[in-house]
Amino acid sequence: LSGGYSSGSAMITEVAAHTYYLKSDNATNTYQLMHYDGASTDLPIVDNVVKLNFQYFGDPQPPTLVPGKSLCVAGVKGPFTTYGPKPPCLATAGTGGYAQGENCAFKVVNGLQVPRLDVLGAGGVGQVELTQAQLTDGPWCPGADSTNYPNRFDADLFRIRRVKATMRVQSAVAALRGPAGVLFAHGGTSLGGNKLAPDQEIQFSVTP
Amino acid sequence: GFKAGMHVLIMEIDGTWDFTTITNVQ
Repeated sequence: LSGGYSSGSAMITEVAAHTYYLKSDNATNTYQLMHYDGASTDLPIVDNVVKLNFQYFGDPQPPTLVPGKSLCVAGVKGPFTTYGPKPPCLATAGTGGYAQGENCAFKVVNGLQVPRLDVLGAGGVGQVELTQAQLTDGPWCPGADSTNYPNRFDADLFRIRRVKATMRVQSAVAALRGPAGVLFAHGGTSLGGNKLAPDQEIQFSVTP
Repeated sequence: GFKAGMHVLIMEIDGTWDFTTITNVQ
Protein backbone atom coordinates (compact mmCIF):
# COMPACT_ATOMS: atom_id res chain seq x y z
CA LEU A 1 0.00 0.00 0.00
CA SER A 2 1.10 3.54 -0.64
CA GLY A 3 0.46 4.61 2.93
CA GLY A 4 -1.10 3.76 6.27
CA TYR A 5 -4.85 3.33 6.73
CA SER A 6 -5.07 3.93 10.44
CA SER A 7 -7.74 6.61 10.86
CA GLY A 8 -10.39 4.09 11.84
CA SER A 9 -12.57 5.44 9.04
CA ALA A 10 -10.87 3.84 6.03
CA MET A 11 -13.14 1.87 3.71
CA ILE A 12 -12.40 -1.23 1.65
CA THR A 13 -14.51 -2.74 -1.10
CA GLU A 14 -14.20 -5.24 -3.93
CA VAL A 15 -13.61 -3.67 -7.33
CA ALA A 16 -13.40 -4.89 -10.90
CA ALA A 17 -11.00 -2.82 -13.01
CA HIS A 18 -11.32 -3.18 -16.78
CA THR A 19 -8.56 -1.59 -18.83
CA TYR A 20 -9.04 -1.84 -22.58
CA TYR A 21 -6.21 -0.86 -24.88
CA LEU A 22 -4.94 -1.45 -28.39
CA LYS A 23 -1.85 -3.53 -29.04
CA SER A 24 -0.43 -2.83 -32.51
CA ASP A 25 2.57 -4.45 -34.15
CA ASN A 26 3.00 -3.61 -37.82
CA ALA A 27 5.94 -6.00 -38.19
CA THR A 28 3.76 -9.01 -37.45
CA ASN A 29 0.44 -7.52 -38.60
CA THR A 30 -0.92 -7.98 -35.11
CA TYR A 31 -3.71 -5.66 -34.03
CA GLN A 32 -5.48 -6.71 -30.89
CA LEU A 33 -7.97 -5.29 -28.45
CA MET A 34 -6.45 -6.10 -25.06
CA HIS A 35 -8.04 -6.38 -21.65
CA TYR A 36 -6.13 -5.93 -18.41
CA ASP A 37 -7.72 -6.49 -15.00
CA GLY A 38 -5.48 -3.97 -13.29
CA ALA A 39 -3.56 -6.58 -11.37
CA SER A 40 -2.54 -9.84 -13.01
CA THR A 41 -4.38 -10.87 -16.18
CA ASP A 42 -3.54 -9.14 -19.46
CA LEU A 43 -5.01 -10.90 -22.49
CA PRO A 44 -6.02 -10.23 -26.11
CA ILE A 45 -9.78 -10.46 -26.57
CA VAL A 46 -10.37 -9.44 -30.22
CA ASP A 47 -8.04 -9.69 -33.22
CA ASN A 48 -7.95 -7.23 -36.14
CA VAL A 49 -8.99 -4.22 -34.12
CA VAL A 50 -7.06 -1.44 -35.87
CA LYS A 51 -8.22 1.66 -33.99
CA LEU A 52 -9.26 2.37 -30.44
CA ASN A 53 -9.90 5.88 -29.21
CA PHE A 54 -11.47 7.34 -26.09
CA GLN A 55 -12.77 10.89 -25.75
CA TYR A 56 -13.79 12.37 -22.43
CA PHE A 57 -16.59 14.91 -22.08
CA GLY A 58 -17.23 16.78 -18.88
CA ASP A 59 -19.01 19.47 -16.93
CA PRO A 60 -17.58 22.89 -17.85
CA GLN A 61 -18.57 24.20 -14.42
CA PRO A 62 -16.25 23.41 -11.48
CA PRO A 63 -17.61 21.86 -8.28
CA THR A 64 -19.29 24.50 -6.12
CA LEU A 65 -20.62 24.48 -2.57
CA VAL A 66 -24.34 23.90 -2.07
CA PRO A 67 -25.72 27.03 -0.32
CA GLY A 68 -26.97 26.63 3.24
CA LYS A 69 -25.11 23.41 4.03
CA SER A 70 -22.73 24.13 6.89
CA LEU A 71 -19.43 22.30 6.72
CA CYS A 72 -18.72 23.13 10.37
CA VAL A 73 -21.85 21.87 12.15
CA ALA A 74 -21.96 18.17 13.01
CA GLY A 75 -24.96 16.20 11.83
CA VAL A 76 -25.68 18.23 8.71
CA LYS A 77 -26.52 15.87 5.85
CA GLY A 78 -25.01 16.32 2.40
CA PRO A 79 -24.64 16.76 -0.44
CA PHE A 80 -22.38 19.68 0.33
CA THR A 81 -21.07 20.19 -3.20
CA THR A 82 -22.52 20.07 -6.71
CA TYR A 83 -20.03 17.24 -7.25
CA GLY A 84 -16.57 16.28 -6.05
CA PRO A 85 -15.13 16.14 -2.55
CA LYS A 86 -16.33 18.60 0.08
CA PRO A 87 -13.72 20.82 1.70
CA PRO A 88 -13.20 20.87 5.47
CA CYS A 89 -14.78 23.52 7.69
CA LEU A 90 -13.29 26.92 6.91
CA ALA A 91 -11.81 27.11 10.42
CA THR A 92 -10.00 23.75 10.29
CA ALA A 93 -6.86 22.43 8.65
CA GLY A 94 -7.01 21.65 4.97
CA THR A 95 -6.81 18.11 3.63
CA GLY A 96 -4.12 16.65 1.39
CA GLY A 97 -1.61 19.31 2.40
CA TYR A 98 -3.78 22.17 1.17
CA ALA A 99 -4.20 25.31 3.26
CA GLN A 100 -6.75 25.80 6.03
CA GLY A 101 -10.32 25.28 4.83
CA GLU A 102 -9.11 23.97 1.48
CA ASN A 103 -8.94 20.68 -0.39
CA CYS A 104 -8.12 19.68 -3.95
CA ALA A 105 -11.38 21.08 -5.31
CA PHE A 106 -11.82 24.21 -3.20
CA LYS A 107 -9.56 27.06 -2.16
CA VAL A 108 -10.03 30.03 0.17
CA VAL A 109 -10.07 33.53 -1.30
CA ASN A 110 -10.86 36.55 0.87
CA GLY A 111 -12.21 34.27 3.59
CA LEU A 112 -14.56 32.39 1.28
CA GLN A 113 -14.35 28.83 -0.03
CA VAL A 114 -14.45 29.05 -3.82
CA PRO A 115 -13.83 26.53 -6.63
CA ARG A 116 -10.22 25.62 -7.25
CA LEU A 117 -11.04 24.38 -10.77
CA ASP A 118 -11.63 26.61 -13.76
CA VAL A 119 -14.76 27.23 -15.79
CA LEU A 120 -14.05 25.57 -19.14
CA GLY A 121 -14.94 26.65 -22.65
CA ALA A 122 -17.75 29.16 -22.95
CA GLY A 123 -18.90 28.33 -19.44
CA GLY A 124 -22.34 27.02 -20.34
CA VAL A 125 -24.01 23.88 -19.11
CA GLY A 126 -23.27 21.65 -22.11
CA GLN A 127 -20.47 19.11 -21.93
CA VAL A 128 -17.02 20.03 -23.18
CA GLU A 129 -14.33 17.67 -24.42
CA LEU A 130 -11.55 17.31 -21.88
CA THR A 131 -8.01 17.16 -23.16
CA GLN A 132 -5.28 14.84 -21.97
CA ALA A 133 -3.43 17.86 -20.60
CA GLN A 134 -6.43 19.00 -18.58
CA LEU A 135 -6.69 15.57 -16.99
CA THR A 136 -3.01 15.27 -16.08
CA ASP A 137 -1.92 18.75 -14.93
CA GLY A 138 -3.58 19.02 -11.53
CA PRO A 139 -4.87 20.30 -9.22
CA TRP A 140 -4.24 16.97 -7.54
CA CYS A 141 -6.44 14.92 -5.23
CA PRO A 142 -6.14 14.19 -2.44
CA GLY A 143 -2.86 16.14 -2.32
CA ALA A 144 -0.30 17.59 -4.69
CA ASP A 145 2.80 16.05 -3.09
CA SER A 146 3.63 12.95 -5.16
CA THR A 147 5.72 11.53 -2.34
CA ASN A 148 2.94 11.64 0.20
CA TYR A 149 0.26 10.90 -2.40
CA PRO A 150 1.75 8.53 -4.98
CA ASN A 151 -1.76 7.69 -6.25
CA ARG A 152 -2.74 11.32 -6.65
CA PHE A 153 -5.17 12.04 -9.47
CA ASP A 154 -6.26 15.13 -11.36
CA ALA A 155 -9.32 16.82 -9.83
CA ASP A 156 -10.67 17.47 -13.34
CA LEU A 157 -11.46 13.74 -13.54
CA PHE A 158 -14.48 14.55 -11.36
CA ARG A 159 -15.88 16.51 -14.31
CA ILE A 160 -16.26 13.47 -16.56
CA ARG A 161 -19.88 12.81 -17.56
CA ARG A 162 -19.44 10.81 -20.75
CA VAL A 163 -16.77 8.69 -22.41
CA LYS A 164 -16.99 8.19 -26.16
CA ALA A 165 -15.28 5.09 -27.50
CA THR A 166 -14.33 4.63 -31.16
CA MET A 167 -13.36 1.20 -32.40
CA ARG A 168 -12.44 0.03 -35.91
CA VAL A 169 -12.07 -3.53 -37.14
CA GLN A 170 -10.63 -4.85 -40.38
CA SER A 171 -10.98 -7.99 -42.43
CA ALA A 172 -8.61 -10.67 -41.19
CA VAL A 173 -8.07 -11.79 -44.79
CA ALA A 174 -5.58 -9.56 -46.62
CA ALA A 175 -7.11 -10.60 -49.96
CA LEU A 176 -10.31 -8.80 -48.93
CA ARG A 177 -8.53 -5.53 -48.13
CA GLY A 178 -7.63 -2.95 -50.77
CA PRO A 179 -4.98 -0.24 -50.67
CA ALA A 180 -4.49 1.65 -47.40
CA GLY A 181 -6.59 4.81 -47.22
CA VAL A 182 -10.03 5.87 -46.18
CA LEU A 183 -11.49 2.36 -46.47
CA PHE A 184 -8.54 0.42 -45.11
CA ALA A 185 -6.27 1.27 -42.19
CA HIS A 186 -3.85 -1.40 -43.36
CA GLY A 187 -3.59 -2.23 -47.05
CA GLY A 188 -4.22 -5.71 -48.38
CA THR A 189 -3.93 -7.54 -51.68
CA SER A 190 -7.44 -7.26 -53.11
CA LEU A 191 -7.52 -6.36 -56.80
CA GLY A 192 -11.22 -5.83 -57.33
CA GLY A 193 -14.57 -4.72 -55.93
CA ASN A 194 -15.93 -8.23 -55.77
CA LYS A 195 -13.36 -9.02 -53.09
CA LEU A 196 -13.44 -5.90 -50.97
CA ALA A 197 -14.48 -5.78 -47.31
CA PRO A 198 -13.81 -2.25 -45.99
CA ASP A 199 -12.97 -1.65 -42.33
CA GLN A 200 -15.93 -1.11 -40.06
CA GLU A 201 -15.86 1.65 -37.45
CA ILE A 202 -18.33 2.23 -34.62
CA GLN A 203 -18.69 4.77 -31.84
CA PHE A 204 -20.61 4.52 -28.61
CA SER A 205 -20.82 6.55 -25.42
CA VAL A 206 -20.77 5.39 -21.83
CA THR A 207 -22.09 7.59 -19.04
CA PRO A 208 -20.59 6.90 -15.61
CA GLY B 1 -16.84 -12.00 1.79
CA PHE B 2 -13.21 -11.07 1.19
CA LYS B 3 -11.15 -13.81 -0.41
CA ALA B 4 -7.56 -14.23 -1.54
CA GLY B 5 -7.17 -13.02 -5.12
CA MET B 6 -9.96 -10.46 -4.82
CA HIS B 7 -9.16 -7.03 -6.21
CA VAL B 8 -10.01 -4.31 -3.73
CA LEU B 9 -10.01 -0.56 -3.43
CA ILE B 10 -9.07 0.85 -0.05
CA MET B 11 -9.60 4.52 0.71
CA GLU B 12 -8.60 6.63 3.68
CA ILE B 13 -10.81 9.42 4.96
CA ASP B 14 -8.47 12.05 3.47
CA GLY B 15 -8.83 10.54 -0.02
CA THR B 16 -5.64 8.50 -0.07
CA TRP B 17 -6.36 5.28 -1.95
CA ASP B 18 -4.85 2.06 -3.24
CA PHE B 19 -5.96 -0.60 -5.67
CA THR B 20 -4.56 -3.90 -4.57
CA THR B 21 -5.14 -7.64 -4.45
CA ILE B 22 -5.83 -9.61 -1.30
CA THR B 23 -3.15 -12.24 -0.85
CA ASN B 24 -4.18 -13.83 2.40
CA VAL B 25 -7.24 -13.79 4.66
CA GLN B 26 -6.91 -14.72 8.29
